[in-house]
Amino acid sequence: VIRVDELHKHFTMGDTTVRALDGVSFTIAKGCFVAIMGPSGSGKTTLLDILGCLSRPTTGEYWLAGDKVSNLSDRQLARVRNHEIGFVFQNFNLLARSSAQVNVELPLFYDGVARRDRTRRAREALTAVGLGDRFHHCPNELSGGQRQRVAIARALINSPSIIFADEPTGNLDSASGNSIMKLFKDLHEKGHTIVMVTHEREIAEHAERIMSFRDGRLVTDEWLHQN
Amino acid sequence: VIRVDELHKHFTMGDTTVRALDGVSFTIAKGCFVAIMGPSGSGKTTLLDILGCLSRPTTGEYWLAGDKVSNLSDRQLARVRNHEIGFVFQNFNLLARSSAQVNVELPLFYDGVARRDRTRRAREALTAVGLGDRFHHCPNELSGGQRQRVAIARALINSPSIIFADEPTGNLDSASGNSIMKLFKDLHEKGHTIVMVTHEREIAEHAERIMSFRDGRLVTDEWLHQN
Ligand SMILES: Nc1ncnc2c1ncn2[C@@H]1O[C@H](COP(=O)(O)OP(=O)(O)OP(=O)(O)O)[C@@H](O)[C@H]1O
Ligand SMILES: Nc1ncnc2c1ncn2[C@@H]1O[C@H](COP(=O)(O)OP(=O)(O)OP(=O)(O)O)[C@@H](O)[C@H]1O
Ligand SMILES: [Mg+2]
Ligand SMILES: [Mg+2]
Repeated sequence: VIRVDELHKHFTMGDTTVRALDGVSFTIAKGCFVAIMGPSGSGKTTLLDILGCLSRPTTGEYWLAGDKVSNLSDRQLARVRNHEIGFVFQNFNLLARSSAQVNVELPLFYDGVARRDRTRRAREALTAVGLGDRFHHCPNELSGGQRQRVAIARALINSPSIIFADEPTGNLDSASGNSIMKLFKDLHEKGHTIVMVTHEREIAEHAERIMSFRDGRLVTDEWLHQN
Repeated sequence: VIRVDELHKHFTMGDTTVRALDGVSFTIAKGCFVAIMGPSGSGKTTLLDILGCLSRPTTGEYWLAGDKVSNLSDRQLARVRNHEIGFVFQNFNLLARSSAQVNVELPLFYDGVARRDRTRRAREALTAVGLGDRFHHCPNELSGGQRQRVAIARALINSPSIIFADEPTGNLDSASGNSIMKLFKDLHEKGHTIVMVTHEREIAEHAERIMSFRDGRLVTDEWLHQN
């Protein structure tokens, strides 16, 4: 469902060029659960942003569910981002002046879902990540790991077929982290495709496959034997 | 050098009260390296903010280097915060429109340090955390782990005697995380006191002592045998 060919992403600053992605090619089958690892600064977020249709590569092609993404109109891209894809950001990107519940309702609000259904579904999603008693807290009234879980709940609310998660357990203790992994594995068993960046090997081992990056390149691609 | 007695911190929201800290007492000797662990939402950041003189408890007392913190004037508190304490925030708190170098120079700028010295020292601090080629990048031009390392460099620039670090390796791969731990251990050997929140046991084991929290209370206090 995901195929990339010779992706490059450069940032030019004055007379230096940062090669954030330096020729990346791979495919991910529908329904696969993949972990992405690699050192800080190796290009993981840059790659995830391109896969999530949030940014474009400098050169190279990306096919999503058979469509060449560079050929999609802005309107088609917006539809993909809102309905096909759920994105958990490394820095959460929550609305600072809105409660956890309003933050999670946002994708449903844009879809024109009726208020009573929005509220019910947002509260279910928050309860599923252990925040059943935090609906009305705003981000600055939540712990770091609680904000992270609001970001996860918001990404999953539309039950998107593809989930991109950038360090979803970076601020979570092992029990909370395992409960998020259980949530992801349940979605995986239902057929969702999951691409998750993590720096923790124990979290990566919940996936079927680990792709490791260094200096903007894919250096190892390992398939794990799941029990 | 740090002593707390029956610390309580409540947040009242409408008719519910969140007991973020529910009666915490302990002492930390000068020059000790302590790790703080516990589930998401257990009160770790709330505690660290009080120890770092960034917030006040609802009830209870805190003595820092012999002074009762509740008796210090705003001016004395500001001096302590700027010179005695270095604080690495869980969400970094960087200036979004300033480069890595300017962010790290900030404490020196407030101290009236001459520009040439500020620049030299900020660049040394950034190089020590592996960002020698990122001086002029702004936070949105840096990876998550790079922003985290800018926050660490800024906290250490004044060589403060007490360092508080809230999840300093949450966004770092194991190699970068280990290199930050090496930096902390070097400072510890020079006599600095370090109090570090982490959710990763392997990181916590670099410390001499691990205090574990749950629901706003200290539940275990273990001394590790260092090799
Ligand atoms: N301003 C606030 N108003 C209401 N509740 C708050 C406020 N700040 C924090 N809390 C609550 O206090 C509790 C402790 O928060 P704290 O940030 O100390 O947790 P933590 O241990 O650092 O968690 P994490 O590991 O997720 O960072 C949380 O349950 C949080 O929801
Ligand atoms: N807008 C930008 N301008 C210049 N350089 C950038 C920009 N965005 C990212 N970079 C650089 O591109 C490289 C890759 O960044 P990226 O965020 O993809 O890393 P990452 O693998 O996600 O790292 P981390 O594990 O620390 O989150 C980094 O070295 C970073 O400094
Ligand atoms: Mg990243
Ligand atoms: Mg915290």
